[in-house]
Amino acid sequence: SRERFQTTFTQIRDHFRALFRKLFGGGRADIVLEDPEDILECGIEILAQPPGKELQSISLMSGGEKSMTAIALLMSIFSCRPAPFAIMDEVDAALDEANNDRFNRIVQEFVAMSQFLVITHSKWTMGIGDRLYGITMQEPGVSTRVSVELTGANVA
Amino acid sequence: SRERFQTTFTQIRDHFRALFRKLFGGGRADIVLEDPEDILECGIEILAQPPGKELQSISLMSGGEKSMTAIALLMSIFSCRPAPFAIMDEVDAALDEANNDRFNRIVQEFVAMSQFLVITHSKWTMGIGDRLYGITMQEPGVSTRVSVELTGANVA
Amino acid sequence: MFLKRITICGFKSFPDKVDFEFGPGVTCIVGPNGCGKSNLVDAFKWVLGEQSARSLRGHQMGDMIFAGSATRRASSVAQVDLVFDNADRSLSLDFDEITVTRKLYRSGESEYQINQDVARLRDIKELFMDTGVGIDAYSVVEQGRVDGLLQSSPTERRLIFEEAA
Amino acid sequence: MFLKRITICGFKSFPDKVDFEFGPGVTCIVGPNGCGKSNLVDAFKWVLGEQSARSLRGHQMGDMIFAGSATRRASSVAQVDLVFDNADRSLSLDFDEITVTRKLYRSGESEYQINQDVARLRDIKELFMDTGVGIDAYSVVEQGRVDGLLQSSPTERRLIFEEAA
Ligand SMILES: Nc1ncnc2c1ncn2[C@@H]1O[C@H](COP(=O)(O)OP(=O)(O)OP(=O)(O)O)[C@@H](O)[C@H]1O
Ligand SMILES: Nc1ncnc2c1ncn2[C@@H]1O[C@H](COP(=O)(O)OP(=O)(O)OP(=O)(O)O)[C@@H](O)[C@H]1O
Ligand SMILES: [Mg+2]
Ligand SMILES: [Mg+2]
Repeated sequence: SRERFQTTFTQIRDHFRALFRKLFGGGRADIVLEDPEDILECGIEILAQPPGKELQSISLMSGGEKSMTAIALLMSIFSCRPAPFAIMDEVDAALDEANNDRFNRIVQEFVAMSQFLVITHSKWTMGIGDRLYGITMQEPGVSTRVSVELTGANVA
Repeated sequence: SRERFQTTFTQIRDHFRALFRKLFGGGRADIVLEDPEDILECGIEILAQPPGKELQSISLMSGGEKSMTAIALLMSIFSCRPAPFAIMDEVDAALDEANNDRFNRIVQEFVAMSQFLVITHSKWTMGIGDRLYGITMQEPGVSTRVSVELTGANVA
Repeated sequence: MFLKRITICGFKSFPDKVDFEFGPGVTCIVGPNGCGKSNLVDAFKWVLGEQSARSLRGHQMGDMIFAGSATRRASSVAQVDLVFDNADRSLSLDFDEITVTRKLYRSGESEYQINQDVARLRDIKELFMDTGVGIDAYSVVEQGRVDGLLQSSPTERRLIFEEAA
Repeated sequence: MFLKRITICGFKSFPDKVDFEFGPGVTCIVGPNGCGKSNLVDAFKWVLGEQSARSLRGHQMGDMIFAGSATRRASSVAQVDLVFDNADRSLSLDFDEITVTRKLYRSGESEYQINQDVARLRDIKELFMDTGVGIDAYSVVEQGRVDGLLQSSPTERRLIFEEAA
């Protein structure tokens, strides 16, 4: 229904505008209905302006900036309609340490509302796990589970 | 011309088969002409089998395995027709430490034939640089060059 | 409701039965390239009814069955079980614990189960309707797909918003 | 021949003139997200004649000119210079050093230069023909594009092989 979409859209938009500023330490972003007259059919545009930079097309953003913007939007949609369970497979791949930290903090804010499964190679991301499993292939081609000590030698 | 393509193709293929085994520590890979009757027009297929695993479609490979296979093929094409200058922007993003190491060693084998520009966030990759430049934005939105000390605090 | 564990047997690179217990908060999975982490994500999508082999990085569903290795013969069946705690009855079945199972045989035969009773895909979809559990575009972010929302066309993006609405 | 340096001024996030000296072997570039590393790659592609704004992550070529920032006004021209050592005369011009320049003005006017003489894109292409310098699919691997060769169709892949042949 028209109203339900409008309500959800506005909610997601408010979250996104706030979450972007949190993840970027400033700047601004928005999601816009391409045609407000045609709210039931029109597409959705994304605008994003990192702090201190000019507003330009999102295509010109860097790899890490795009990841952070996408994460902000994903988490905004998530907070409006929390799925009990969310999976993120190496979403931190393009992030530098500073951005990885901000990402970690945002995940921890959402932990109360959902369970998260986070796959990562990053030692910074590993630290936010409430539990940590390793997967290895002792026998080639055969996956098994191992427990991982963060302080020990078997952090892969 | 038919012969020239056949010669180049065979050269690249030999390099690829050897380089894959080097990068994966075993296994086997190949590039195949889809239609050997139609050598001037047909497409090229890639086969890859990491050590100890079954030969399956390359789509089933992991992110890191795909990167390593692609790097092997890229470097094989490169060694047949060395461009004086090659640029690699964060090609190590999906690699774990062990694979990043093998990648580093392969790059160093090619250093004699070409200049390389390597962009990376990985401290393992940084180590292979003959020189290291940092780019920062002291003033937001304005890129400047800085020199970087690998032992010092300004490794970004 | 919350997710208790996933059990994988014969699916992709897991010829032996392996389970992963989930608790509240964040569960982190680590390991070297190619060890099976993303295969775990595929298992989750698959047991919840994923119909597209391509979206699981395969060409046909048979690709989901363990194909063998240097030391193992191929499996004849792939099975994944997903176990939920349903004490709060947010899933509309009168059980404290609900297990969703999917099996696929080499022959091509496949079946779903809910608490060991044969079920159809439709029953699984109905069970999770409006709970947010599932394979919608925003609760599973596959490897390399994090900026999917930015790369989509405005219309594709809208579909994701509609799902959330 | 070998590459000596690239100088960037007014291009993308480089309003001030910045140069990078290259030597033999590996030059590594590091820095935080969004600082301008991939823009350096774009500058290299652009000065060698890249015609597609999309392949430089923009929508039109005007996107290549510094658009301003919180503390700076937009530039009116973008310029990139690429300097080669040509002592071995592998480039067919009788100079020890060859500089290729590309400029783009806000007005849309643009020009190429070879050692400060106005040149056409065709002259640049001819200069580098058969030297392997350029923006072919295998000597520049853009961010996120490393497994491009694996994702291409067999026919697209063939085009890259033909370029190498
Ligand atoms: N049906 C199958 N039978 C046996 N092995 C399979 C099957 N399907 C996939 N695999 C193997 O699983 C491996 C990929 O696993 P996965 O994608 O989970 O790796 P990963 O841990 O995510 O690695 P990365 O860190 O590189 O992303 C591949 O080596 C592939 O050969
Ligand atoms: N014409 C322009 N004027 C001003 N800034 C621009 C222009 N074009 C691009 N930028 C800015 O350049 C930045 C992107 O830089 P770049 O892609 O080089 O980052 P990067 O160092 O590669 O980062 P990452 O590590 O995340 O890949 C963006 O913030 C974008 O706003
Ligand atoms: Mg993976
Ligand atoms: Mg970049």
